[in-house]
Amino acid sequence: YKTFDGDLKWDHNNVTYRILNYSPDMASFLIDDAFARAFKVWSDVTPLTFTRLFDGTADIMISFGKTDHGDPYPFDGKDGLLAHAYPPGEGMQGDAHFDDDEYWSLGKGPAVKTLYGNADGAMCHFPFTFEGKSYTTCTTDGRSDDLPWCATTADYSRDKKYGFCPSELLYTFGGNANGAECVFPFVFLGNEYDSCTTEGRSDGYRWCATTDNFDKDKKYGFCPSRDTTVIGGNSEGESCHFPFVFLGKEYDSCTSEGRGDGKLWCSTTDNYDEDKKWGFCPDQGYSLFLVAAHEFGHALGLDHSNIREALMFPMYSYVEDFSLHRDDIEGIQYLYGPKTGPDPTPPQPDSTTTAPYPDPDETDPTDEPEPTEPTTTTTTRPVDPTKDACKLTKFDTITVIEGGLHFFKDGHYWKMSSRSDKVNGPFSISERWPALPAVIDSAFEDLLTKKLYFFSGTRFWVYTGKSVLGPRSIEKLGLPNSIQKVEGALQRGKGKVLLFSGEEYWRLDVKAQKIDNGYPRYTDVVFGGVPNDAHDVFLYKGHIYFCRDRFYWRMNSRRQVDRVGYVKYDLLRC
Amino acid sequence: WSRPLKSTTVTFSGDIIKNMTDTELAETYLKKFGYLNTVHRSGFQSMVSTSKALKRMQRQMGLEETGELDKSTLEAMKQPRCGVPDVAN
Repeated sequence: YKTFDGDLKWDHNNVTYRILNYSPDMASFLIDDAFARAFKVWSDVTPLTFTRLFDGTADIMISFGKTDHGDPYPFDGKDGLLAHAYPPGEGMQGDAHFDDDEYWSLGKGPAVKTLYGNADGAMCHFPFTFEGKSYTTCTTDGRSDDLPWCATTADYSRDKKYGFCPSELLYTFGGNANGAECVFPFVFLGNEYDSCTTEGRSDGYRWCATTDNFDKDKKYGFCPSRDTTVIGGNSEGESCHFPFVFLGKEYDSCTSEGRGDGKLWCSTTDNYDEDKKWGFCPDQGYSLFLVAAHEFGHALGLDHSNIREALMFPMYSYVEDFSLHRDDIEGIQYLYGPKTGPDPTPPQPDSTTTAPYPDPDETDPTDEPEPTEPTTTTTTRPVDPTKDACKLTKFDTITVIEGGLHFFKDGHYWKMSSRSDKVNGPFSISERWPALPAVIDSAFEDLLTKKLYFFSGTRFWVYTGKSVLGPRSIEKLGLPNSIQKVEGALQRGKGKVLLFSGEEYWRLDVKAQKIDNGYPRYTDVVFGGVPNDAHDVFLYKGHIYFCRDRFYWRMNSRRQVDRVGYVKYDLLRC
Repeated sequence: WSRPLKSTTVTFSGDIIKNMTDTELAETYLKKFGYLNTVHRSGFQSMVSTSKALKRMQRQMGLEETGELDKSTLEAMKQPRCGVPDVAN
């Protein structure tokens, strides 16, 4: 799993949400329910609670929209992008947007909740048979009032259980008419309309007047989609017309003819060649529940996972009996902790403790126990004092040992005492660490054991005081033999160290002396904004330094680059 | 077997034209989801080649990391998905 840069999570557990508008594809009751179940996915495994607001500003504002829907990231018509959401924070942060050029369902074809009839609002059963014919959609067959209906069991003739399907002749949603049904014909801007229209709107939603004159009464509502309604195309809300003529041939059902993407479409008049009116045929649709659960994961602070079975994997796939993957649970609990008992009232973190740093690689470096000042410093005589560190442009490696910065180059090292801002040296590497070669690629002090790890080429040494273990091959640690050298080392949390090489990094469990699963990762994917070919990486006073040539990029504990500067002037104090 | 009918491709009015070449589709996808031309807050522009960007996308999607625009990678790019970039910035 991944979380967003900069520790993005809600600073409260009682998160609020508000549904700003609805899709015509499903009854609003079904949409409310899908969103509530999607939030429950996350509240089941964390102390979070989700409260729905019906006005004002909520943390998570949910809306449907098409193509350009009011933020800098337009949707793209049917399929492709399904939805997006913003990480936690103020304003648009935390909001979730759903592409209404998609066909929203429960993932297995039209989710049609019936009204009236004698089935107490049961869902349509598709297919069902009526008078010997099989139906996979609602139908007006058998009725003279053009009201679409369906059976709620497989065989109407046997069970006689039925209900009416969503239709603007029965109800509308949104608007200002409290769900009243359409009145046809109605007058709008002096013109008469016999059906729902998108006229007068720029968002492509179909509406109608609920009196015979909108100009006078200003009463309106949005038209629910019939389950036979086409999706997208240029006939939003119309139904397929069968048979229809296309390129001179007659079609009795949806076809993918004429398209390169294999999508099923139909004409909404009897002759496409003449009228060019068309739309995509309703397919299985996308599960609003599954997509919403994914988007709410983003709105809570989770980024995409690379585990294919995880909910936070970027690609959509329908799952019948959904349950959160372990990876998702670990990710969300990393941010908010586990569910705490029946009535989650997690202890509010007191001001001294810092919120868990949002990433498995990281704990907030400022949490690291600062290395204690050395009680006995090993004084080694400086060699050739004319070797001036300020004349060097690039060091073999820089690291912190016993609390002070150490600069290594060609068999020598300089020390910056953490007390005085003055660099001392050069000293001879071999005098203090006789087993080491002249060129050190990287080094780190294990903060728990005070052991010193030195890397040169594909070998490494471990000094404990004056005794040394090594050289040993870095493959012993589980690093691949493709690595030429380790260029950076970054202590992360208790007993974890990130080892950098090229554009990637691995996490070493120091105690187990093994690389953890799930690595390598790309440096610039996790540490955005720093060079991905830094020749040195180290931790110093709670900041992460990435060095390349004469420069360093400094990253704070929220993984934001907060300074770019010169090694020579800022670190060596030349 | 009869030879497959030569199906005519028609431009549908109102269709959000997505007739792109595979390369265009790949380029658009890699940029849209943060694999290519990501500009960082610090202004650092990481210049990643298309092949490297493809490898990263293949790793994210659990595909074989060939760095090539092979069939399975192209298929993955055509799948419905979330609009949030995979490489955060």
